[in-house]
Amino acid sequence: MGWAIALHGGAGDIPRSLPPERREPRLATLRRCLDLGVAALQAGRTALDVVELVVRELENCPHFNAGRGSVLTTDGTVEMEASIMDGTTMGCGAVSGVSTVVNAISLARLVMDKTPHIYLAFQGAEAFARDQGVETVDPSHFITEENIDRLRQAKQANRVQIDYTQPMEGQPPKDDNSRTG
Amino acid sequence: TVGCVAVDASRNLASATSTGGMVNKMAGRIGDTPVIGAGTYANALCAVSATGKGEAIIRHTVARDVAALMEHQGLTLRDAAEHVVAGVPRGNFGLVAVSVSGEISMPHNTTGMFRACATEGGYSEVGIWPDD
Repeated sequence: MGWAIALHGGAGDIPRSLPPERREPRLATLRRCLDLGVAALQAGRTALDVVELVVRELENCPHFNAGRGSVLTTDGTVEMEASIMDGTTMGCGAVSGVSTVVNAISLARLVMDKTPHIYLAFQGAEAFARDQGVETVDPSHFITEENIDRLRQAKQANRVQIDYTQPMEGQPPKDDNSRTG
Repeated sequence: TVGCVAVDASRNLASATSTGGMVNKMAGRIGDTPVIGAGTYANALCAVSATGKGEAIIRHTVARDVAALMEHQGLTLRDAAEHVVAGVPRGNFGLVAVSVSGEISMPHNTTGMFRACATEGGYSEVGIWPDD
């Protein structure tokens, strides 16, 4: 059947009333990233290169929860995570707790390609990023006004929210799992 | 959370996932994305990337489970992916997956999931809700 590609930009309680100005930029980015991946596959790039390429583009879009546009911790900080896996070799790499790396997915690829390890986190991942010379920026680069507002709403409702889930007013019941994830 | 899975013309499979996590998460919280086999997995049969509530995805090892159902029970990618999604409480997550034969599956048990796919055979889809 030849090549195939699929991508996602997050799941959650996405209301059908989502206004066009919030829906269309995301759909346009999905189409653009899909076209990018298709072109790369048609050009003979490997699946591993293609998934990294596409996820980098999605990370660079502030409308999605990764890279620029990442949601905020309770402290108002960004802690990004990424992983990549090659099905042919079973090679894999992952990072978490990065706050300055522009494309966490490429840092995960470097963990896979350049270290004997699978997973680096927090200070170790940041130090590795600098050793490898990957692009880094001030953490404020990743923070959007929309996500500052989402954090404020989530704190008011005392909730932890997955992508696109609308904040609920008031205290959740004590047995509500979503309060702790 | 964003992610991409692909199989190339040489039948190599790969998966990649990236995320900022959850709004208002505790500092230091680790989600499913970097835990290989939870939200991201690829082998010689399929590649999977998941999105949603990380703790649920970790508990159910969803990405590896899709591959295991194909490997050990002989399920198709679609059947394996739908079986795994059905086994997790509603509202928790979705996934995208491709098989080595170029089959695609994008099930979710949330209201919606931003998703897109294409095959060499000319099929293409971009959608949010189940009936898109």
